[in-house]
Amino acid sequence: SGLTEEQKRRIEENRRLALARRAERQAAQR
Amino acid sequence: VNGLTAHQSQVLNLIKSCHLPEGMSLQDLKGQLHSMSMSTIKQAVEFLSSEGHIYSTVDDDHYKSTDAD
Repeated sequence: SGLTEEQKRRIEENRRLALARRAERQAAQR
Repeated sequence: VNGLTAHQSQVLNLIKSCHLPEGMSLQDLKGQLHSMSMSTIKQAVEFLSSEGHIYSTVDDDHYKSTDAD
């Protein structure tokens, strides 16, 4: 891909945070 | 079904369908969702992001889905 290592790192970190957010919201709904 | 509005579902499905490493840009979304205003798209993106369905990638204009595929 044309992404830099820094961009890949940022994307991976944002994905991790989003997954944590999603799990939190799902847990709150139960 | 998933607690999303029709607009939010449309935006999420388009982002899910994009497999670029940097994800989909707001301009791409606008280009495909002719009937939706940019402000409606941005509101949907903000909500989906706050719920963890999508996340920003290289900048605040590009988004990917957290669904694995």
